[in-house]
Amino acid sequence: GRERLRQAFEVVDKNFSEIFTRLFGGGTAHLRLLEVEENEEEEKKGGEGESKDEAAEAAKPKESKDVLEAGLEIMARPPGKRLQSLGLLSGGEQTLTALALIFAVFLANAPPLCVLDEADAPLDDINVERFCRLIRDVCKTSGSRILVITHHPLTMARTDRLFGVTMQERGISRLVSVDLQSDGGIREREEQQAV
Amino acid sequence: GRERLRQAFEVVDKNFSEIFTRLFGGGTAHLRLLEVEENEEEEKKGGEGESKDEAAEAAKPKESKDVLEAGLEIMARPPGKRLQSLGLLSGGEQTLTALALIFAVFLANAPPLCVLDEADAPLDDINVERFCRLIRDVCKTSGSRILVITHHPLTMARTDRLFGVTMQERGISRLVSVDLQSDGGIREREEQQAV
Amino acid sequence: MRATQLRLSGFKSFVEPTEIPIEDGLTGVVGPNGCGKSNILDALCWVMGEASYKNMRAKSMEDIIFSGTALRPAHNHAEATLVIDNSDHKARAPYRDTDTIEVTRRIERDSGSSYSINGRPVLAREARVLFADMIGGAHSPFLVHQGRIAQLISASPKERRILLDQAA
Amino acid sequence: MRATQLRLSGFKSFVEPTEIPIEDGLTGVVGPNGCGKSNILDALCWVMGEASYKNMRAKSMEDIIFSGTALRPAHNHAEATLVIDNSDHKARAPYRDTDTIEVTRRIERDSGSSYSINGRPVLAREARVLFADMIGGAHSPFLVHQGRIAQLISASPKERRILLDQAA
Ligand SMILES: Nc1ncnc2c1ncn2[C@@H]1O[C@H](COP(=O)(O)OP(=O)(O)OP(=O)(O)O)[C@@H](O)[C@H]1O
Ligand SMILES: Nc1ncnc2c1ncn2[C@@H]1O[C@H](COP(=O)(O)OP(=O)(O)OP(=O)(O)O)[C@@H](O)[C@H]1O
Ligand SMILES: [Mg+2]
Ligand SMILES: [Mg+2]
Repeated sequence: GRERLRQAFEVVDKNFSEIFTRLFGGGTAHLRLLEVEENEEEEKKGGEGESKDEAAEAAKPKESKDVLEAGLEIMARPPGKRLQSLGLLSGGEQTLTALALIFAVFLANAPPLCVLDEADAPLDDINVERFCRLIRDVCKTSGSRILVITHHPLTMARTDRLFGVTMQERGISRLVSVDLQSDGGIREREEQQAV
Repeated sequence: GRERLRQAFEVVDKNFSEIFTRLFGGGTAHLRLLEVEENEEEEKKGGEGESKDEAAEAAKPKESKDVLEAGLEIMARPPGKRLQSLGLLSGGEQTLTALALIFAVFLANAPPLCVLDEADAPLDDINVERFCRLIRDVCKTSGSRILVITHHPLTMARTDRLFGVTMQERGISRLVSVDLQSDGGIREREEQQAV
Repeated sequence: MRATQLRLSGFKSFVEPTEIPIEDGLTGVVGPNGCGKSNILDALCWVMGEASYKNMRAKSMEDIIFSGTALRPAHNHAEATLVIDNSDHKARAPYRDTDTIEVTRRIERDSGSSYSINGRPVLAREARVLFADMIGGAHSPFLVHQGRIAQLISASPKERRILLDQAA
Repeated sequence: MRATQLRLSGFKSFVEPTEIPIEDGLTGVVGPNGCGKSNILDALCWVMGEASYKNMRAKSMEDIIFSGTALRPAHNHAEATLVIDNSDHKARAPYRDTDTIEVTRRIERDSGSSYSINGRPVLAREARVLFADMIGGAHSPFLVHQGRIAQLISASPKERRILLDQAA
């Protein structure tokens, strides 16, 4: 159990730092396994990044005595900024950091299905493009299946296929196949039932 | 105190129902003042809309004995749907309902300033347009000042002026004046400081 | 293992029997506010054994049964089936050698939920365990609900640990 | 009463003295993720007397003082000023006849916050009361934070009552 978990941690930490740097176009991020009781302490003091001396802090992660009991700490530093507590990151920055962590685990052990419900809502256009490039690449390398629920035309344009949900009869949901028009609008295909 | 509150309730309830119908393009909504202990009861049973017989329920609101102690119940029914508990409404429907309530109060007593931070994020394009038309009208009738923080090009196009926040120097925020280009992009005006 | 199809009937706004194909690569789901997109994710979590009505955005588990519209009466039951392609034989015993696994959950007003796998009635536990292996179950970090993407950031270090278990 | 300008210095990512004009009608605030838009709303709530660091998305109130970048050192104090046009003389006594009211909040590391109105030091209470009349104070329903628009819907009936008080 312990050995497997430690190996999983190494893989996820490496993936996380690579995906974070890719999504933010720079910066650094990594994970730490911390003693649980130490965690409570850290949280109170503001843990995840209070320290100004980032390099030294990161160099000696307080490895937990028992991996099986440890909690997962996130250290994230957008490009050009100081290491700060995660709560000070903006809405979009927190979303990108969470996506980096989810897909760090995804690449370590691809699930048979993944659904993201409007995960692109807080992102600006540049970050929506980066998000889309990431999930397309993840799909290709792992052969997995990802459903993205979205209102964003940039995301719609990056999918392999689109399903529309309509309520032509008020209050009743039906699935229809849709095509993206060149102007970004959506048009229903003739046949009413999804292919 | 009691008389003023009752009058305020009548005005806000009327505004709420009008703005809701306008934002949803139909449907009905209204407010109720409920006894607090009754509220706790309703919440447990599922209150806000459990009843199938909507018209009768709405007709006899259980007016609270003491207005000053009462809680505010929301009954909201999108067009063509049954009255259901607010939790079953979608993300976008909840946002529109909340906006209808905020602006129902706004029109009763306009504040000197209002700030909406990405309130349009969960909305589809049709509802963003309705949202924008509402806040423009509210601004005009009340002479009030509204700041909208947004990533949505449709919202940007509906404002009277745009301010950009940039981090040309990483980690340092500065304000610049921006103009919306015809293609939806944003371009900084020459002078660096906001006018 | 791959999920290949989700079938709904009487589940929230999907009153008519609906087949939702799940295919390789990236599938976009689009539609106006309130049309039923998030209800699809609710149905996925529900068929995988979700026990709490709060995670169904409901005030009771029966709220997921179609409750009628201005023109149609309410229904008395709801059903969801997730079809799984197990041709790589990774499912745990006794399903290792079964090529296709269909897990169905059904709820009737006033009498609760029941599960079946390939038509055979099973306990909720059996269906949940099957999904826990596959995708981490109804609370999988890969099923990200609307408005909750940044929840991982505000979660405690202990809560985030579940992610590592998923990777191991 | 009308708010006319917000001045920041050393507040979160606004390290340089910045003047943000507040004008009639609808003003859009735009910019990439993480550039500092929501920090402006934080500054508004802070100058109006916000007492909880949690509502500042911080772990302690000192987190709102500029903490440095890769190239600049941290500061030791932060300041925000909200300028109010009271030419309609609606402010409560003793400000009724003052045409322009400038409320300033300042914080120094290790020594807490202080308030002043038109340069005269005042208690936090005096600043808060002034804003409670104007806009409902730092927790006004008209200051809608990111991701919290639908909070009114999940709030309890009792919590929503504050709205009515605002209308009265
Ligand atoms: N038991 C039920 N019976 C009938 N309709 C239901 C039931 N439960 C929920 N609904 C309906 O489903 C709708 C919400 O659907 P959903 O949350 O999936 O919308 P959505 O497509 O995700 O919208 P958005 O883009 O706003 O997030 C509500 O309008 C609600 O009336
Ligand atoms: N005390 C501080 N000193 C320096 N920078 C700070 C401080 N507090 C917060 N920040 C920075 O402010 C940034 C967040 O700003 P803000 O939340 O306003 O972004 P935003 O423009 O709203 O972005 P989004 O569009 O993603 O919501 C963070 O990157 C953080 O590093
Ligand atoms: Mg939704
Ligand atoms: Mg923001």
